[in-house]
Amino acid sequence: NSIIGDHYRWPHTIPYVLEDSLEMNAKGVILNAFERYRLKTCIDFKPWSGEANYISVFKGSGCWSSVGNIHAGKQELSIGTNCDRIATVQHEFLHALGFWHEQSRADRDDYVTIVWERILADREHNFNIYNDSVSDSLNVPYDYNSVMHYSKTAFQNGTESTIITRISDFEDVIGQRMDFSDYDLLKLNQLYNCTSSLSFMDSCDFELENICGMIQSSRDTADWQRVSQVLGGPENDHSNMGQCKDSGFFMHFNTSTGNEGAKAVLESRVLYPKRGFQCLEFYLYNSGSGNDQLNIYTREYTAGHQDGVLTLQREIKEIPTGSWQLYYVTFKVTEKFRVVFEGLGGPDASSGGLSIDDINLSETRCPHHVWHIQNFTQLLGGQNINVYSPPFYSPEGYAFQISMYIEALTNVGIYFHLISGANDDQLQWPCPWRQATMTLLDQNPDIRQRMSNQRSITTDPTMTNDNGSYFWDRPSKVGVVASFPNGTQYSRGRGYGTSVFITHKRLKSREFIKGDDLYVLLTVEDISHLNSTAAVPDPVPTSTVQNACSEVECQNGGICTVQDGRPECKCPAGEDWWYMGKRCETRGSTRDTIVIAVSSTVTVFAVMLIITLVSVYCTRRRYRKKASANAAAMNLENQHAF
Amino acid sequence: APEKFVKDIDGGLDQDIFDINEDLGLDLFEGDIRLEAHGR
Repeated sequence: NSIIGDHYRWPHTIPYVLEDSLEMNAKGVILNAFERYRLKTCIDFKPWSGEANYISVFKGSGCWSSVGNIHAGKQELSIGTNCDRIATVQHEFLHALGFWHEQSRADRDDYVTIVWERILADREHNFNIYNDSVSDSLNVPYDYNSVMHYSKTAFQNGTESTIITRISDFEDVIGQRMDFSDYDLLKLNQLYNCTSSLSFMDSCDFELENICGMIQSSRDTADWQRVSQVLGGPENDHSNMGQCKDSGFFMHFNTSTGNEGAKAVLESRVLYPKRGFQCLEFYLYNSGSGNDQLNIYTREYTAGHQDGVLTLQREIKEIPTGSWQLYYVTFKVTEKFRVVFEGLGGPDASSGGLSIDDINLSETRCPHHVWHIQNFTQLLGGQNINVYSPPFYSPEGYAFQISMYIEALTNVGIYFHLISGANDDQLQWPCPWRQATMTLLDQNPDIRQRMSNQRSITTDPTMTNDNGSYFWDRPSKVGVVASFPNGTQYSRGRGYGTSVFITHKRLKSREFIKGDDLYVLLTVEDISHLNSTAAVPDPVPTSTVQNACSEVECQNGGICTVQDGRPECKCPAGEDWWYMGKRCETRGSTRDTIVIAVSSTVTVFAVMLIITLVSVYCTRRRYRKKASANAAAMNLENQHAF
Repeated sequence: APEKFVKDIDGGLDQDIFDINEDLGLDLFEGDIRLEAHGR
């Protein structure tokens, strides 16, 4: 449901500024939202460096945006208090990219009924329909699942729904704020003529016989087989879980043949990296022995290495048997490469082997940890229950734990707790500016079609409890004593999160629970570098850059950058105005230029006219003199002639 | 028994964009659009 007019479009890479006014958590969430655009669309974002138009994301009152590129130079988009949810940011940026709300489409009355008497007084105008002279639904069907759709309770004056979907199954679907829907992406990619995305590389569920162009290696003793079930397990693949007849394939390496040292190698097609870092995700099922092993390599085709350079990225051993397990492997590859899966049969007897399915590869950051909850459905059994994750460590060594608070009927909450850990004596307390991102994984086989539910919180070291103690101080100081299942005692800090992470209904939708397994992906990253000046969200690379610019004060919103080691001011400019000068101290505009041009033309014209007049006058005077001289000469001659 | 040794950033409310803006007294176009001359 897009705004009509090419002039409302942005370039594929949108310049932005994260203003200092933004909350720290909001800054991190906005950068995470950009990663979702980079994975699923061809829209990218870059720090503003003087382009005519850019989006200034600031902490205004509420969450709002303009629709489309309005060529204002600095186009504001507000992410205020409580707007720091990733889907809210995606929603507001979709407005900026040129999209209206879904239920304002010209054809909406075919799909929803507006209950006008239940709408807040004077808010009825928020439910207007706009005909196709103003907005274009791009030939895409009405989308109840759009991240741009109002919820059923929008602008309600009581407790009754203001929007009733004509297909009742969608009543609790509208208003989702998890991620882009498939149709959201279809429209956006169509509007911006997207042919590829920045960070997606490959997704394979082995449903097609060509197995995504993967190849069997000849340097092994066995092949991986494309099968739909294995006697010793699994009974079905991970993609469809046996739901669909005559489909549901995966790759299997049979280790029950008993040949010790049996090896089967499967290589991906050649892949071409752009960003230099990758995340491999796949599901693995072990029905062989506990010693069967899977090694992950990359084969990088660097100069002078015809066959590529094989690098062992991860050895996966002691693979749990009897269920599909989710694995992540991080790469840092810069040249074209293949991913290599090497299955190794262990020495012990096996009645099955190794199986892999639902591979996804993207140039994104892998989650730091995975909380795998098995037999999840029984936890939804109808009573309030708290579930705690195992302990994890952040990259710098902060120990933490996640708790999930499952209410009997309505919502599921999720909270981040710092806990006592082995490194506490070496760490900084209160814990400063760590952003914890908790993602409930939608286990769709294709990473591009997932609508994972994500929330982030950030540890503000200045935050205090009611008793004045620091919220993020050492858990052994401000926490409570708790015990792990094995009886070991530890201190658990207060939880920080939300009691309304997801509703039961949404949790049971899509593929959040699959094979009775649920996954929460966890990342805890240091975002203290975002505490710097507005326009530079990435850490400043070297101190010289900082020194060079720190002595320079660019005026009128200019940004200091370093060119060839010298600080330079990038001056802001709009459609018909700009700043110039060493420090952007001088303002220029097309109007001034026109005035100058016209006045100089007039001046030149006047000067030319004067010169012309003077030269005509002189010429005429000279000829007059000459003429009179000639006449005199003639007289004289005549006098003598006769 | 589920302990509530937690701090809820949403205060237990699942507020959508429009609820947040309404509570702030913003009467933006369709709840969260700052309208330019779009012909709407």
